[in-house]
Amino acid sequence: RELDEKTLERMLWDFETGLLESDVALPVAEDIVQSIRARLLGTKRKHADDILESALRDALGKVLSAKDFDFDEYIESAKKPINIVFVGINGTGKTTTIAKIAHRLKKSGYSIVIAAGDTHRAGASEQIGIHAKRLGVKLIEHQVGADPAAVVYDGVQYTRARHKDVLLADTAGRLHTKVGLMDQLKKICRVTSPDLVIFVDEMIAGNDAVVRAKMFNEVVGIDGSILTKADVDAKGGAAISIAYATGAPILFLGTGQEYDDMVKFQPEWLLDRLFE
Amino acid sequence: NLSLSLQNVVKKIAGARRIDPRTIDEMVKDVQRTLLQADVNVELVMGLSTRIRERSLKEKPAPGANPREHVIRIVYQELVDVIGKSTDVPLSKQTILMVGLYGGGKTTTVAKLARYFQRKGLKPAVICADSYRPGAYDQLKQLCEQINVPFYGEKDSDALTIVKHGLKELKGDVKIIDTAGRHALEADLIKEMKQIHKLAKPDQNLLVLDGAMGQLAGKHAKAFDDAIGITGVIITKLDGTAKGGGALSAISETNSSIAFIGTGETLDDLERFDPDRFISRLLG
Ligand SMILES: Nc1nc2c(ncn2[C@@H]2O[C@H](COP(=O)(O)OP(=O)(O)OP(=O)(O)O)[C@@H](O)[C@H]2O)c(=O)[nH]1
Ligand SMILES: Nc1nc2c(ncn2[C@@H]2O[C@H](COP(=O)(O)OP(=O)(O)OP(=O)(O)O)[C@@H](O)[C@H]2O)c(=O)[nH]1
Ligand SMILES: [Mg+2]
Ligand SMILES: [Mg+2]
Repeated sequence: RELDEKTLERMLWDFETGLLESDVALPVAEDIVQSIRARLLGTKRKHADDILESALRDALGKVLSAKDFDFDEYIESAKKPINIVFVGINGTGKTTTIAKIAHRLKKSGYSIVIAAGDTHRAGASEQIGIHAKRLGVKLIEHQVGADPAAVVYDGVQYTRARHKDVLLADTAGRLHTKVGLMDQLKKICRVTSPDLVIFVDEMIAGNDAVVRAKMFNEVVGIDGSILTKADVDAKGGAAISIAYATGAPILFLGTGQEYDDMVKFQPEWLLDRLFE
Repeated sequence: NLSLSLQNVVKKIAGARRIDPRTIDEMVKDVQRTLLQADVNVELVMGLSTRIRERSLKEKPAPGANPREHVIRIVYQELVDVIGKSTDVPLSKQTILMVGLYGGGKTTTVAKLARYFQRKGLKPAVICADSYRPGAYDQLKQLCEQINVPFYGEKDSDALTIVKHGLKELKGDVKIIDTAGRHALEADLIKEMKQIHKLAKPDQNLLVLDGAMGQLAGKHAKAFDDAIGITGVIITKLDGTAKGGGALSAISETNSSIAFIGTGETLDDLERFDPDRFISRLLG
């Protein structure tokens, strides 16, 4: 017999609650449910659960494998030197992620340069200096308080002049609501024309992930995201929220503090967790 | 100003007739969405919604109060029940241990807290017991130099040794210990935290929580509480768009309250927690 409206609404509500409890942002969860409601109307009750799961996998699958972009293939085929800038709000793991990416690319045989674009926070240059030293990677840095755009520009020039493959530019964490700091980020990107702007956010973030991903996307344009601290929050909801908000692919998940603690993002991993 | 208008609403309560259930349901659904978007725990929102709905139907609205004002007054009271008052922060000799997840703002908050006590006329002193994060020592040392606060650290020692030496060396009356980020699944780090707690015997164990923390805030707060007992919570980065709803679960799971909120990157950006303002911001 057909699914009556009351049963359908209850199913969709349980389903939405499940998404919310997995840390998917509210507007995103509502959107997903809305797209699925249309698929479920008029179906038979006994088929509803399967249709619900497959409709969700389709809806999310599209979001999560946005513009099938493979980071490793991109690095391999793109014209060198490649400039990549890492952006995001305070404390999400940008600096640590740059170290992990440098480690990964170096293992694959690429020559890497790091630009210390955080010229503002206490201990920032010491932190990235230690990573560069441990990785045996050249670090471009200026004095504390220097113009970050100048440091990254300097990094671009060095990478090109010395025929290095990839420049990884760090930037200071900044809240998306600070107009001056967002303008500074816009300037860094305008002056250095990065090939990739990577948004680094954390898996443990809730609804704010959508707000800030949207803002960064509007201000500098996001080509891909990396979600850190997936070892702390393995529910994965923030991945859905951010992919939804930016339309950009999720490249990697950070799964710890060590250089090897990073995995390529697989949509299936996330979908499986949602259905556990 | 929310509390003033609420006081007036409460004064006028006698004799109003009830508001219809459908309107109440719409209002409650509205409040539910607001709280969920503010990152309040789903289960907590559902429990609150049930109580808010029952009370909204059962209690008489103030004469002239529209449905929204009637429901909001009840929402406000229910939230105050969960949130309670701000943590008592005695201005006396004490040792404070700062703990929390990665990147939440512990190091910055330790320096902000030192500034707070300094301004109150006390002599703070800071210990860097983070032996893991590259540059942690330099970060905290530089912040302490900004405000002329005595700093103790050792670049190549383990956390326990640093704390032992630091507590002996430092002469300040308020000793604040910064620790490395950690979470429940890192058994070694949890063990280290318990050992630091046992050695330092802090008067306060403050949990630093990022204001944008999602649904796992309560679960993680509970893990810290189970390990060493949390006496107060500090919610950071509330100068952005995050509402800090995770804080509600954190305080209910740790049976504590919110002591301060972080509202910026500079050392002056630490405010005493104000329940009224927090709730107003939560309800948008
Ligand atoms: N558990 C875990 N911790 C992480 C991960 N990524 C980063 N961290 C930790 O998060 C904390 C902050 O990392 P940073 O690299 O300093 O973050 P950031 O974005 O550069 O911070 P700001 O420059 O201050 O904005 C550090 O303690 C890191 O070790 C991860 O994937 N898992
Ligand atoms: N806007 C804003 N930024 C903050 C606030 N508190 C801390 N930060 C920033 O958040 C980032 C992380 O702060 P830290 O103090 O390094 O965090 P932590 O908890 O010590 O990090 P780990 O030691 O790696 O776990 C830094 O960029 C700080 O400047 C706040 O209240 N508002
Ligand atoms: Mg950084
Ligand atoms: Mg720290």
